[in-house]
Amino acid sequence: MNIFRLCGDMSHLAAIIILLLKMWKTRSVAGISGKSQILFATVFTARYLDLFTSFISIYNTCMKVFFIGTVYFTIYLIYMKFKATYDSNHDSFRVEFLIVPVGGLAFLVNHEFAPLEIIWTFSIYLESVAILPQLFMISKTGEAETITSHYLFALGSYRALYLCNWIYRYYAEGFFDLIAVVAGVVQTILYCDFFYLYITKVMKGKKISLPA
Amino acid sequence: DEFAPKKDEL
Repeated sequence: MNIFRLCGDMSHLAAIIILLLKMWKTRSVAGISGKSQILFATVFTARYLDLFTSFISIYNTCMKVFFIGTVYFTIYLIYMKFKATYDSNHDSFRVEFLIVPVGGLAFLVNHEFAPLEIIWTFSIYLESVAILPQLFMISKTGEAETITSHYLFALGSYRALYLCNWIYRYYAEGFFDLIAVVAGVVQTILYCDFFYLYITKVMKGKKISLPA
Repeated sequence: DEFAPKKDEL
């Protein structure tokens, strides 16, 4: 563990807590993409299959349980509890256009052609594009609530911090995972225009409103 | 399998 990865995990944790707080306090899921949350649930389920078979540390197990538990709770809030406030018309990204290519790529490009490894690779590739339905929804509605912007900033920062973690681990431990790094770079790049909007607007107290 | 880095990250 290093400071970059710890900050990254805390940023990820913060993003999930911000999202839950937004939903619980406002009792509304307006502006939140249910499809992205379903993709995140798929990512966590596929990646943490070894939750009960391989023990890394208490921290690792607790975080995995928390991530899986909260993402399914989020889906419950969106599609059941606060279903009336779910904006399905604007949450119209065709996720099959993500899952099929990502699934194919996981079969072709992986560290080892073994079921668990391919499923892990699928979760890494899927995570890098899982936010697209959410960003697409914001571009369609033309704006994002400030609390949703904080959620996205924390979520985007988590993988950017993981990139720093991988640089550190390469020099400190000789650890290098090309698949995770490339997917992490793609994932972080997808947030860049949002980061720009966040820093130039939200930090000055304005709302994010994209040209619709 | 020696090429697959250990999976100790979230």
